[in-house]
Amino acid sequence: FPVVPEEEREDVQLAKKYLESFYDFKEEKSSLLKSKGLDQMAAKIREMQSFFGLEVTGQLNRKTLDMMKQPRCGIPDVRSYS
Amino acid sequence: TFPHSPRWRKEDVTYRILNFTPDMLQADVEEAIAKAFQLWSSVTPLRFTRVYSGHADIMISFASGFHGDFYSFDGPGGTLAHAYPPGNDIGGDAHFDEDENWTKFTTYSGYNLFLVAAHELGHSLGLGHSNVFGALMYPIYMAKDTRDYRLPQDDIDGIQALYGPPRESPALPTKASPPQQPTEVTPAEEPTEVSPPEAPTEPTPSKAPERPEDCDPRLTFDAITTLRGEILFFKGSFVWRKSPYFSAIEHDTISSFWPALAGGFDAGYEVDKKDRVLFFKDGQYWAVSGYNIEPGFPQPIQNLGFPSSIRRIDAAVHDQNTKRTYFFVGNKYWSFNENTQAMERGYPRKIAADFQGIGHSVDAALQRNGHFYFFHGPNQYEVDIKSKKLISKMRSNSWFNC
Repeated sequence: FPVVPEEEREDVQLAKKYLESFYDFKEEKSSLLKSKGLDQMAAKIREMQSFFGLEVTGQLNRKTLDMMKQPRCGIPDVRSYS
Repeated sequence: TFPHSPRWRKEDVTYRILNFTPDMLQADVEEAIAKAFQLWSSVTPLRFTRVYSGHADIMISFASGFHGDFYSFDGPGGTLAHAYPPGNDIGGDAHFDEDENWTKFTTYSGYNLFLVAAHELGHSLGLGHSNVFGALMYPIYMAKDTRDYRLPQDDIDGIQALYGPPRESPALPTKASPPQQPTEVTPAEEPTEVSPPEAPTEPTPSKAPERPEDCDPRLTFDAITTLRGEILFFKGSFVWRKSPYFSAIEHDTISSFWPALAGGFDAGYEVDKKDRVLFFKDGQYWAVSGYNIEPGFPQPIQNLGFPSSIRRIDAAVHDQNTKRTYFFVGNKYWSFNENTQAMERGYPRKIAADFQGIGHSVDAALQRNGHFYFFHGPNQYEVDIKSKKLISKMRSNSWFNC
């Protein structure tokens, strides 16, 4: 079924937080660079999908979101704590 | 690994448990963490010693939400724990989210502390995440049966790339004498021991070590103890069990009795009046009663009165008549009074000075029917307990009806 808008917004927030925590994603705050931020986020989603052996689409599909909701270690997957 | 591959530049690493989760018995937390360390020490030269005060290399704590570093925890689920790569101060420390439900079981109602601690301690030793599904260092928690848990190959390759393989290779028949002991000059009549080949420097492919044949004439043992009338012979992770009730020798693994001690022992002895067996590995010892490890263990062997220069012992044997326990280290031995729980004055003494005919180190020791049996390489020496005179010399595996 299509994802209802509210749930979709929550999933995007969850994904942003996940990618910031574990894939060194930095969200673009300025609206001018919004499109750049979306490209960056898609690139980080691809990096995460590749790490977990998921289909690399750059899109927040169900499998990718399910993987982001799994209990896990707090260490980043792609770089250490500074 | 982490960028620049930080690692501990020493083999003796200390840890301290700063606090405990109310979800589990303190003894179960201690056992889970000791078992997690054992997993890594069994495939590297690293030795882990628990300290109870001051600073340790790896400080372990439970906390929730913001807890003083830049990575706050997030309530139940999500992030379970995190740990820092080797380094000063916070380096090496491991933090567990108290908002999770911690358990020693592998049910789905909580997170198994041993599994999560083993993963986090991998980070404390310098490992990053693995994307090999099923590897211990895979970032996502997966409940597994922990009774006979073995480190997956990917994790062994990773940790051995940082620290190399363990000092002695379990498959070799002789027990490497402790490096800090003076080399023993074996008396002329002793067969010259074939010194084990140099351990390979590149990571050892982790083939599961095979149990030596019962009647292999070169068979040697790491430790031997009695236990409730039976005799247990230890080598690596293997146990030979000789029972007065059955003629056949039973073959087991240590993990089938004490999963937390699966890595093997240097020594063991029974104080039968207390139904208690003490096992020694490197600088620590555990007390067990049957299958149960007593709470508060492991403890440093210095708690028994050994000087800090002693990092491990070779063998131990208890004489229930005199209530004395003899500890053997290199060519010397100590006498411990089980009544006063203290080392006796005037020790250590030379083994050769008191035990006629035992002119070398002792790998393992056993007392039975009024005799001591001292094991050295593939031979054992039967000694009368009272006179301390040598009675006979036999093959180490003469107990196996060969």
